[in-house]
Amino acid sequence: SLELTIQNEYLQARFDPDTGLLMEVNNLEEGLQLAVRQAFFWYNASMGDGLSSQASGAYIFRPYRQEPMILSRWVQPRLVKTSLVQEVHQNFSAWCSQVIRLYRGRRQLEFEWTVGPIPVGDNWGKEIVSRFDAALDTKGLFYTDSNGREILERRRDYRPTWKLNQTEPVAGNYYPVNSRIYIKDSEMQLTVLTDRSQGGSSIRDGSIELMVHRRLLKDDGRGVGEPLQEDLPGRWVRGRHLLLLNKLKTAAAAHRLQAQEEVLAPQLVLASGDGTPYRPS
Amino acid sequence: SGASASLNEAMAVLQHHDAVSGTSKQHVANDYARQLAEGWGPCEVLLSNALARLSGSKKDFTFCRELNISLCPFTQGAHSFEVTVYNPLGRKVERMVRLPVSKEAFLVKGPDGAVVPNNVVPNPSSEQLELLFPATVPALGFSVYSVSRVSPRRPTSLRRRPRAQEAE
Repeated sequence: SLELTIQNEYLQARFDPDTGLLMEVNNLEEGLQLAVRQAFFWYNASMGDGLSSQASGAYIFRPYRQEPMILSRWVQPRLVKTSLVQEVHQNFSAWCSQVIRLYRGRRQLEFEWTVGPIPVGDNWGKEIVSRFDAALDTKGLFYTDSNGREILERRRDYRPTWKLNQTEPVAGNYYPVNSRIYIKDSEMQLTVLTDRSQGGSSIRDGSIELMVHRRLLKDDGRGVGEPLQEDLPGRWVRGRHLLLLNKLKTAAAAHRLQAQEEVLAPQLVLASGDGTPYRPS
Repeated sequence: SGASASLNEAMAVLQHHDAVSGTSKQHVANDYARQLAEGWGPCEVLLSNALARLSGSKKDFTFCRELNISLCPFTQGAHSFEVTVYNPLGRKVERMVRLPVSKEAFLVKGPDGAVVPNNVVPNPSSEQLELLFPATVPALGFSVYSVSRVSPRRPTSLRRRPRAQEAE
């Protein structure tokens, strides 16, 4: 029942003692406090229904129900605190776990998730998302990038150049995320940087979700000719999301500089020690 | 001799929309992976040659391709090793280096020979230990850190107490 907190000189993350899930992020440097919950959810992939025979597949994301199911309402957290890093380890299921990490001197909260192999023994294709729910009044707007260059404003159930008849409330609001997605209100901005291209959206005000893995049992009939299935026992993926909370006026500098460091990350080369002097000849 | 031509070619092939979006058939995805892996091999040699020339020392450079899943037989087995951190950005960066290891205590020294603080932390996903230390790398340059195993310090609670206290 002890409250879990990880903190460095710039950020503090607090965890719900009852569920073990993230519940609040504080930017100590800028004096910001935001209630943020984060958990993993899964969409049941459509195999086609009475409205349309369209199945979810490699090309098409089409959930059977518009509300995703939470993977676990609580986790048994494990806290690791050292001089260089503070971590909370969370185990959502046998095939989904996460480390939430705060390094000394860093201004972002790192989520390292490990997902898979997705079980499909129940004959349900599954599409797994990591969802951040924050107390922000975002008025139906969110922002995604285009190849890390131009940030585009996305408005739920809206297209800027034609009158949209929205028939897919979830999939119809998903957009490509190449390096970042963010939401904001009049005071602060919540940004999530990704380490790879993913699908993402803000289905409700204050919410950000990113699809991290999917395993499907039916071809979507758009050309690939195969379901997005995997050889037994299936694949697992590991990736990272970086969460930044900033005032509006500092947010762009923060996420742009950090995203550069992610996209052009330092490379490691190892060697066993002493070598011989190099001669160009 | 190293070469980047085959990786260039593989990357060019992978500009196809099927490779970018993941909508290829499985056997095509397998072939994309094969082309990337075969292209990366000669590139490792090229990078080794470049690092040898820049550092003035020819070494058996090792690349751990599975660091993302906390696997590196080299760092997990070696008693001491060097870590070259290359920064492709045009400004100085500070980065926390994470390397899978099998022991609990290390001495890390920076490019100037000064001791760098480090921790060994468990990675719950892979049930591995990971060595953690901060690295500072100049713009478009590299820093070399040396890592060596040391005997773990005895935790305070395990120290022998005076006999009289034990009897109590």
